[in-house]
Amino acid sequence: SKFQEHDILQFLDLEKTSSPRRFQPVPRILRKIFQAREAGGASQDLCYVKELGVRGNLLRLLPDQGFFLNAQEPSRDGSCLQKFLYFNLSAIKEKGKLTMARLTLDLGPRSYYNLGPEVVVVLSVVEERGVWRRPHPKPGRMLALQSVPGPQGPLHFNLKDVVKDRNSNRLKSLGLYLEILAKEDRYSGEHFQVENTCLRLKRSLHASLLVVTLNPDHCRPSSRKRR
Amino acid sequence: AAIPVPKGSCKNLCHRHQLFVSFQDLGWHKWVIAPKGFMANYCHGDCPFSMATYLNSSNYAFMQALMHVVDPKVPKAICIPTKLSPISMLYQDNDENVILRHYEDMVVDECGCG
Repeated sequence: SKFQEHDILQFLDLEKTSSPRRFQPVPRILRKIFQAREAGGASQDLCYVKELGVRGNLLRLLPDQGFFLNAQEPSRDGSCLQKFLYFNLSAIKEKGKLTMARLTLDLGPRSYYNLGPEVVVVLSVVEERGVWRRPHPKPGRMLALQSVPGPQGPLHFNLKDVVKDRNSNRLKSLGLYLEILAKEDRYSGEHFQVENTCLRLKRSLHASLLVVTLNPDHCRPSSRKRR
Repeated sequence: AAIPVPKGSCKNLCHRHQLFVSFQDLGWHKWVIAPKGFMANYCHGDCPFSMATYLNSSNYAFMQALMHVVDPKVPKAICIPTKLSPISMLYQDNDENVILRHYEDMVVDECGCG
């Protein structure tokens, strides 16, 4: 109580204290990096995130705040699910240099069973504004089209240019259109239940955006050598 | 000539003082996930000329102390951090983002005369 909370917040380059409405689980990647730093001691270069291979002193994991688009059963043409992904970029200040923006689509835990049919993941940018008021945002520029045999585990997409572009245009959010198509392969001899796979993907799909920035003011090597 | 080492308690000599800032005390424990707080150690104590060659001193501290002996108007050598280490903070902001932030040179590990 003796010192001003405001001073120490400013000292830590934080604008204000937080009062989160909901507690988020600590993402595994951040917990792993934090524990490695705690264990590593002072000798390591902590402005380099060796787990990700990029420079950075501030890592933010942004949760997806979007919604599924088609609530009906998977359609006949194999369209498994369509989801609008929405990330609030307002926390990312221009001060830092963006060194990484990685979208992770976690398709569910790995297992040796019910691999399911091969799927195609299509990721596009939603350009339009005010998308919240529209029931079905339209996909714009395609960012990625990836075929995934046996959809399980995490998929990573490099969105650094997209996020940098949003930042430079002072756009404080990023909307993405995600579509997953299931391909039933009649020749493999295995009969995949497309519907089951789609339902499983819908249930377990989890999207997040990891943004890494580097603030050069906070990363100076100490110059004094002891006598 | 050999300089006699002063008798008396070395408590007044330059050394590191430990201070732990608890996030619980600050009321920040609801949004700071880890650590529980950080060490806000500080350096304090005398840097007498006779000890300058012992107290983890730099060259110029020795000269500073020497000049102070010759001319008391010259300020004494002072007790400063000589080794610092970083801290990392894992916390949640108001937008439900989970953030890992690193701060360089935050914790005083060693003090010396400078």
